[in-house]
Amino acid sequence: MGKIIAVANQKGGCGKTTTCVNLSAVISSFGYKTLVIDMDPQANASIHFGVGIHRLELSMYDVLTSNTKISNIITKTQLENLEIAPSHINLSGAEIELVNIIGRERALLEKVEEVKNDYDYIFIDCPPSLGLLTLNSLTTAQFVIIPLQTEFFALEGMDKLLKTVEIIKSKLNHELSIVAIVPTLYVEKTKLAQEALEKIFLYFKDSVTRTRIRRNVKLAEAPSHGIPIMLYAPKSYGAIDYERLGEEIIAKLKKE
Amino acid sequence: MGKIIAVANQKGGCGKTTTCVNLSAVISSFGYKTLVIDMDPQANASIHFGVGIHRLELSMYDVLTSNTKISNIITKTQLENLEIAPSHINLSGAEIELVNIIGRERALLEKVEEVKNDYDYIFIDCPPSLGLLTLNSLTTAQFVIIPLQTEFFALEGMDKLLKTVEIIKSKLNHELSIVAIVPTLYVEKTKLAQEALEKIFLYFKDSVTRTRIRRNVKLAEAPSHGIPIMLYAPKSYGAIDYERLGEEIIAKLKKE
Ligand SMILES: Nc1ncnc2c1ncn2[C@@H]1O[C@H](COP(=O)(O)OP(=O)(O)OP(=O)(O)O)[C@@H](O)[C@H]1O
Ligand SMILES: Nc1ncnc2c1ncn2[C@@H]1O[C@H](COP(=O)(O)OP(=O)(O)OP(=O)(O)O)[C@@H](O)[C@H]1O
Ligand SMILES: [Mg+2]
Ligand SMILES: [Mg+2]
Repeated sequence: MGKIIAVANQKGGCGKTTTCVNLSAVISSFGYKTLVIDMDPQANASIHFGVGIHRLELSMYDVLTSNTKISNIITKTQLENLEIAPSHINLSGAEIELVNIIGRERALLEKVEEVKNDYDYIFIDCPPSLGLLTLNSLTTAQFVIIPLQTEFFALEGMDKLLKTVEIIKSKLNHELSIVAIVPTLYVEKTKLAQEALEKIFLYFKDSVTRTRIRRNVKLAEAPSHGIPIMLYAPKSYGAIDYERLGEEIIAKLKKE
Repeated sequence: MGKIIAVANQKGGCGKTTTCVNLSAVISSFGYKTLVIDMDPQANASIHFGVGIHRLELSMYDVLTSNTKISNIITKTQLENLEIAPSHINLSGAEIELVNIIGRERALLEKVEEVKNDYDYIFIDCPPSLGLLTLNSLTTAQFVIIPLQTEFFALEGMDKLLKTVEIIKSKLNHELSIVAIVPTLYVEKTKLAQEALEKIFLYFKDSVTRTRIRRNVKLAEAPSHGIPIMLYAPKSYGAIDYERLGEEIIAKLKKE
């Protein structure tokens, strides 16, 4: 019975995709059957796994706006226990097409029902917005992981994200809960990062993971090779940090 | 007669706000009467100028969705020649409210007509998406500045952005042209940045600015003090780079 986890934050460039890709990869390497759903029209998660997005006949766009099943588009990755439902640029059209559809926030949920018992964990990569694609992801998921860059603007945006989670929880998805706030792009020695981290701990206490994802250029190089960090640079800080995060998230989810 | 410049890129966290804020600040310091229009519901540019966004009675949300004039919300900044039309979280509602409005991509243009001759330069900060807020910004502007992080995903997204600019140019705004591609968050010594820069030069040749905005922690600290880099840390690399960029952009715009 799949645990479904949305990786969400409307702030741009805070490490959603890098976290979704590398965390799901690590968890699949522990032996869990894992699916990544790419809900971002930028298709960065799909690209990160080497999916040729320009050659796709069908993508999450078709799943959300036509009667295409999600099983029609799910494809293998380089990792044995990890599959992906890829995105495509056209997905940006879905937000406008869905606006006037009855039950527009549940379009994804209805399609994921078909496959959710086939996986132990399902991760959803969200775009940098609180529009319909993210609302669909939060309506489908039981858990949210919030990557939070240890810098000023990141904290500013948290109120709005937390309010949105509350609204979805009360109106559309009573199960939804925040399982983890992950400090990302962390530069250990700067005053900025230290102050940001202290603030994050003050507000979010135990939801904040012990693991910080440190800034590591290997994490920014991996996507151009179409593979997750654990295959690209297994001894790097990036790989070590996501391995630790994987263990920590599994432990947190087992308590839920 | 105001030159209107949109700062746009659907990729998150590539330095749109940091560029919009600091470039407009530098240009205003050259003596030009300058306006910043914050079209991002995250309101980061407004926050960066110390605007108390939670205490605003009216914002760009009201300008776009009611008969509020943009002159009703324009407010001073700490810089003599620089004013701002601030944003508010509610602006994310505007994208949905505008979807079914006739001429929905021109909502901003109609409101900016009132003030565009009061300024030499108008900069528009865009959200990380190609939705209606960015489409409105691109329909209003004569020029686009594209900040481009010197990393892999940044280049991936360029095709879609360029196509969007082409579509807007042909259907809604024949004047629109890309005045500059600005390499941002540049870390001089990494292979990743070098390779990204070479690719950017290959595709975009003369549109790429000589000035690279180097990664400099002062740029990430400034927003928490509510002031642009030139006031926060005038001797920092961040301030030097944006000063140079200001001169380069003025020169490029004078040729247009
Ligand atoms: N810990 C890290 N160290 C170094 N680079 C990183 C790290 N995490 C992410 N990056 C790089 O930073 C950029 C932004 O990261 P990423 O794309 O994962 O963020 P995002 O939140 O998914 O962005 P968006 O809002 O556009 O979806 C990318 O170029 C990525 O490769
Ligand atoms: N050259 C730089 N050096 C150091 N930090 C920077 C630099 N440019 C931007 N930053 C920081 O990186 C983060 C992302 O920058 P910024 O918010 O300007 O990007 P953006 O494209 O406007 O993001 P969004 O897509 O969310 O609107 C911010 O925390 C900002 O303070
Ligand atoms: Mg992403
Ligand atoms: Mg911004």
